[in-house]
Amino acid sequence: WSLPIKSVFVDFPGDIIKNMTDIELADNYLKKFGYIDIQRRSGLDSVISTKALKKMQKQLGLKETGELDKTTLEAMKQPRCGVPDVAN
Amino acid sequence: YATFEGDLKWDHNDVTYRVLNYSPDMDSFVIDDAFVRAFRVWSDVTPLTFTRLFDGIADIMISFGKTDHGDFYPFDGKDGLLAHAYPPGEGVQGDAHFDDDEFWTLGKGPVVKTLYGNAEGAMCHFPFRFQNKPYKHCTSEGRLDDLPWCATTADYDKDKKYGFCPSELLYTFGGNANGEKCVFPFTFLGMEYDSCTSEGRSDGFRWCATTKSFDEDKKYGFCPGRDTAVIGGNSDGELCHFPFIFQDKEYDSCTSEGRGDGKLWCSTTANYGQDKKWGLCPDRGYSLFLVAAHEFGHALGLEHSTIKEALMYPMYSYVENFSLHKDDIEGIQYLYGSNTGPKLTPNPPIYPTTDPIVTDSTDRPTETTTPLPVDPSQDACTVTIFDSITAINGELHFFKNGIYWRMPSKSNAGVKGPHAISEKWPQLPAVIDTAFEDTVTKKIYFFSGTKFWVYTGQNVMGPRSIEKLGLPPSIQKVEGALQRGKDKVLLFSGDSYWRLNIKDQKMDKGYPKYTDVAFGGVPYKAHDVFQYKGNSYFCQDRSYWRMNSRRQVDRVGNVKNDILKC
Repeated sequence: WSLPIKSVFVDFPGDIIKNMTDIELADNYLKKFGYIDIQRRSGLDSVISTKALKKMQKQLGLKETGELDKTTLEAMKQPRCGVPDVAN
Repeated sequence: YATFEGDLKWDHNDVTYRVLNYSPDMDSFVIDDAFVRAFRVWSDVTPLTFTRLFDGIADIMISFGKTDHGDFYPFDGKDGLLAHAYPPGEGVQGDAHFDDDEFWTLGKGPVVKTLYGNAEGAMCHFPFRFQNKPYKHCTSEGRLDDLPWCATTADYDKDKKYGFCPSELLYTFGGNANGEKCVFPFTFLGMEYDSCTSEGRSDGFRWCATTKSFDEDKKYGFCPGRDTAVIGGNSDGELCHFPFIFQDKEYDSCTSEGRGDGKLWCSTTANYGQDKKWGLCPDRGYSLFLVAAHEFGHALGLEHSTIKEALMYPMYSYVENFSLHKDDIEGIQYLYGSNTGPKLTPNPPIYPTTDPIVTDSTDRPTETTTPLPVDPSQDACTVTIFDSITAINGELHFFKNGIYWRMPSKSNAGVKGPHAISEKWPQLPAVIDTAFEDTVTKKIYFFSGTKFWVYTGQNVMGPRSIEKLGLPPSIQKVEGALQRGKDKVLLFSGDSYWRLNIKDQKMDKGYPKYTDVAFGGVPYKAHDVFQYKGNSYFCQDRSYWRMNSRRQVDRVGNVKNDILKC
């Protein structure tokens, strides 16, 4: 019987894209592209705002679920332009 | 579509741009061409025109950078953020930055322009066959000097067409060494280096010394990217080491093992575990043309669109046959209006006369010369030195004492002629010292002695004195011309050159300059200078020196043998 292959993930030195949690990734994305107004935001929100997610989903033509679903996460990982989508 | 708050836009339609540096991923000629095409996307549908500047401050300053590159918006390594640009305005506004941790291509894998060899600088053809083995990248197989090469057709064994691939063993770019190749090993701050390095630089670009000691000579250049070089990681620009060992297993090709993101990587030393040196493997890359066209949209005043098929949609996707989406057209025309007429009229009716003969400035009627009979057996190959050579309508023209031959751009079509100069351009004298075609208006300027003529289709202006253009009376003839950008042309005479603003018909200040200072490596008194297929040619006697867009002499040859194929 063959054993299932177990992949071992390695932290490559100098790899700029850190292994972030989905929440961290989404938070970072929404801030960077203007969906969360970082100047008005108070403290550290651990929960991603539904409003910001819906705004992002609308801008990118995704289904407006307001949730951090698989499609939204995939979209956040796609190569893109660095100019914010929402003026901030 | 969306525009920036306050509808930010340029207050002039003649927008300028300047390319500050290049990516090592592609030849500078290919990069320049991608930018020209990207600007054309927008100029085709608006009254905007784009002119390239080679110095000074342009509206749109274009640069490649990595991570922290001088503004407050750092890039993030390979993939993720590709580029950004600022809306129109002063300073950094209007500028476009491209992440050089990306692999820049035309969207379908490595774009490798060859040098030397026998393929006239053609692109590599991947895959190609050599000794019945397929190659997907440049190789040094079959060579003792380790120089990477490729075939420019699918089958080297059959066609024998090849060229050398970019390599630091052949040349460098930028820096201060005039494109000289690297010298290995070289010394830098007392340490010896056997390969290109990014040590000593904060921008991560790989460089080398072009003499044995950088410490002593301070001569350096940047290393061109090899198509097999890794991207990012901690060994950017180095080559994969095959085989390499990773977690006790040997790998002969790139692998995604050990990564959660599925990206292919390789070790750049024999053992990853020991050295921890790695990088991501080249992929299809991102189309510089598509990304640049998007960024230039921002630089002109467009924000991101919500339409997936639009160019201004924020995410990258490769499109084979690109055409601008209706949404983008509406957006840019909202800012600048539509293109009301052709900007490049082939024969603009600037001289409204029914008589093809116009008079010169002294109101002397010019004479029409009777076409001289041409001996059809006259062979261009029997001419020792031509009066002048120039490209008109993409075809090389060889002038000699009242007749000319032309060579269609497909050089295998052979030389056509001879033709009588007086048949096509009746006002011209027999001897033409130099000529050039204004690429914008398609007017053709002819120089003979101290006079010049301008042909617009069949209409002619001249002869006029070259002094009218601002050349000094001491100049007896103009011996060469190179167009620079949209409305400048360099005129050569003796050991100097002047820069003419074609639009204003005035010489720019700060000239003449010595030819050998600005164009290192060419004869300082060329008797003919012309431009053809992006290269500048300097002729002396029967030879020519070809200078590429990086101002490197990449070929010295014989006019008759190499150009005319006699």
